[in-house]
Amino acid sequence: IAPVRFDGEKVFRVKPQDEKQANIINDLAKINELDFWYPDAIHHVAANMTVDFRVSEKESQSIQFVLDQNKMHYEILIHDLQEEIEKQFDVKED
Amino acid sequence: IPKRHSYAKYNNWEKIVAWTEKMVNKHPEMVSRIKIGSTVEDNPLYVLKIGKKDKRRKSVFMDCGIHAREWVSPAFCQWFVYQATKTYGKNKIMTKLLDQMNFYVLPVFNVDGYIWSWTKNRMWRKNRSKNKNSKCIGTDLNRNFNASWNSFSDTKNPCKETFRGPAPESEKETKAVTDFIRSHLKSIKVYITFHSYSQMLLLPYGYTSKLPPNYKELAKVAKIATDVLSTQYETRYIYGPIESTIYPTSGSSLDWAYDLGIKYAFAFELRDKGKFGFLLPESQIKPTCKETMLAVKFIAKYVLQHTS
Repeated sequence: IAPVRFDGEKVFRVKPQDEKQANIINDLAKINELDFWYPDAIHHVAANMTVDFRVSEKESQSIQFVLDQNKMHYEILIHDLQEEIEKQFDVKED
Repeated sequence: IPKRHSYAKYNNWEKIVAWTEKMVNKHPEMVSRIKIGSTVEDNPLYVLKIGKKDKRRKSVFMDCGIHAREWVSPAFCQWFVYQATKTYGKNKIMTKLLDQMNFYVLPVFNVDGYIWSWTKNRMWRKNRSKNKNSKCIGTDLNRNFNASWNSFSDTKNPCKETFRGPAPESEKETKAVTDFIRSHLKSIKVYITFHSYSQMLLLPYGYTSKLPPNYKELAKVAKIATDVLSTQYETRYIYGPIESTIYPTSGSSLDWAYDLGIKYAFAFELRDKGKFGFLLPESQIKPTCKETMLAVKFIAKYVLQHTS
């Protein structure tokens, strides 16, 4: 199996302000492949908590559209995960 | 020449195994390696025992790497062993601790998952066991402990990241750790498990909003430990019970250890707060380890002074 690459994948940070917005994230998780970084899983998502999730490049546009359409607070923590994976090794060999 | 082990870098499993052998050979009077079991894919589970070989003493059990992608966690366990052996006889607190306590350090709990996160999928979290009647692989080892194991229905889907496994302690890794802790229960006074990220110091419980009987004391220790941690680089941690600080969780090692009788049980969520998340750059490994070291030494010293 070739190693998985994460080119163009993004990590979103969303702050659902209320139950309705928390449910929107729930609905997004039903139709998209969201990898929850914080909290560990969708069933922990609630209003007024910080939610971080990873999503493929392809799905990120539609996610962003829904978040914008619902005027949700969000930021993109990581714009290209593969790049970040390579950048984590930022200490030279001894 | 294969690249060497480095405390300033992330090390793959092969390097960590070689490093355990090196530590035993370099410090035979203080470090011994115990094979407590093996993983689903037959990798060894090694605990390093740090301390003098003489009579039974109070001890601390620390585990790292229960979730594969949380790489800074195993980096801390390696740093701890390095600092313990390097500063014994030089640093007053570490000398006092090692003169009177043992430390059992499990550098990587989820070995198969860790290897997979290096070789195939950097975002992997669970172990690598196969699940009956499912194409999905892996159990979340931190939902597999017998602590209100099946109280949340959303952990029974093998395709989810928080799958609890088919039964409590169903995973070889979990069983190896619980058997070891049960067989050393008389001496183990502190249980500490290391995760990332969020910068939190977590206390029991996760499976209930009920506070543990000695919560006031645990909260006092956690407050001082996080204050001490922040003296190094002003890194801010919050602390509190899992359930109300993050969210309700079942089957966690922290709750299991506490309910087994280890009344000083803590879970660290190391750096950072999301800027890099699991992909914390290596340049932050040393600062993270140095500040965490202060908190761990305080906790151990407190328990040494406050337990019979």
